[in-house]
Amino acid sequence: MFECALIQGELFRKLIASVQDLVQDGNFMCDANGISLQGMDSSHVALVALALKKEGFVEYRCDRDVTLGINFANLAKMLKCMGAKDRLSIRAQDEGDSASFVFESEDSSRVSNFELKLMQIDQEQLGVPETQYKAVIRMPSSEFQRICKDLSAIGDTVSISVTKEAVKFSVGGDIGSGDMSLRQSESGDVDGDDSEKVMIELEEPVQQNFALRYLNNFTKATALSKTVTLSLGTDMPLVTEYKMDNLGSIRYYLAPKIDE
Amino acid sequence: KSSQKRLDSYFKLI
Repeated sequence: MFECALIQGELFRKLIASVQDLVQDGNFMCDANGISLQGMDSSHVALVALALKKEGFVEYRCDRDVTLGINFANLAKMLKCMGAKDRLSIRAQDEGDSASFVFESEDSSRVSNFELKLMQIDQEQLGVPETQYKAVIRMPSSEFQRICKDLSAIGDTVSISVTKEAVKFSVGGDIGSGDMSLRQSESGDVDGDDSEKVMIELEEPVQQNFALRYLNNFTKATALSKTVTLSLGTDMPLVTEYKMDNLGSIRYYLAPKIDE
Repeated sequence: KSSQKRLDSYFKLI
C-alpha cells in the first residue's frame, strides 16, 4: 500500500505542470524515502528529474516500492478539479492498476475522489552522475524566466558566460543581437532578501550555448521556487534546479549546442 | 553554426 498527503495540493499540481510539456508519460517511483521521477524529451536533449522527500508530506506511507505509470496530461485534467487550497491525498495498492487522488477543502465541506488508470511505461533511464560544476549561479527564478522569454524573441540560442563578477546571457538573430548581464550581488547587503540576490560560485570562467526553447520550457517550474540555480561546466549539460523547501527539488538537464 | 548535442553523449542509459 502506498499513500501520501500534501496540505498544499496546489504544489503537486504545479509539479505536474512543470513536467508535462517536456515528457508525456512517466513512472513515479515511490519508496520508503520518497517519490522520484525521471523523464527525457523525445530528442534526448533535455531531461527532468523530480525528487520528492517523504519529509515534505504531512502523511507518507510506502510498505513496498511502488511504480505509478502516469500520463501527465490525464493527471492534470483531474488535478484541475482541485481547489487552490485543497489538501491532496494519493493512494495506490501495491499491484493496483489505478491510483486514487482525493482533494479535500480546508473545512472538509468539499471532498473529491478521482481514480486515474495507471500505465505500463518502459522508460529509458539515464544515469546522471554527481558532478562538480565549474560555475554555479543562484538567482531569482522570475528574473531567469523573464530573460529566457525576452531573449527568445531575438534569437533561438543563448550563450551563457560566467565570470566571478557577473553572468551574461547573449543572443543573436536576424534582427540583430543583445545581451543581459547580471552582476553578482554585493555580499554586504545583509538586509536584502537572499532570494532576490544573484550569487555566483566560480571555479573558472565558463561559456556555453543552449537552445532557448528548452529553457523556456524549464521555467514553467518558476512558480515552485523563488530562486533557481544554474550549474555549468565546460561541454557539460546545464543543470537548472528549483528547490522546494523541504519537499525536494526539480532538476532539468539540457545538452549544450556546440559550435561547429 | 552550432549543433545541438544529445544527453546520451554525457549520461549513460541504465
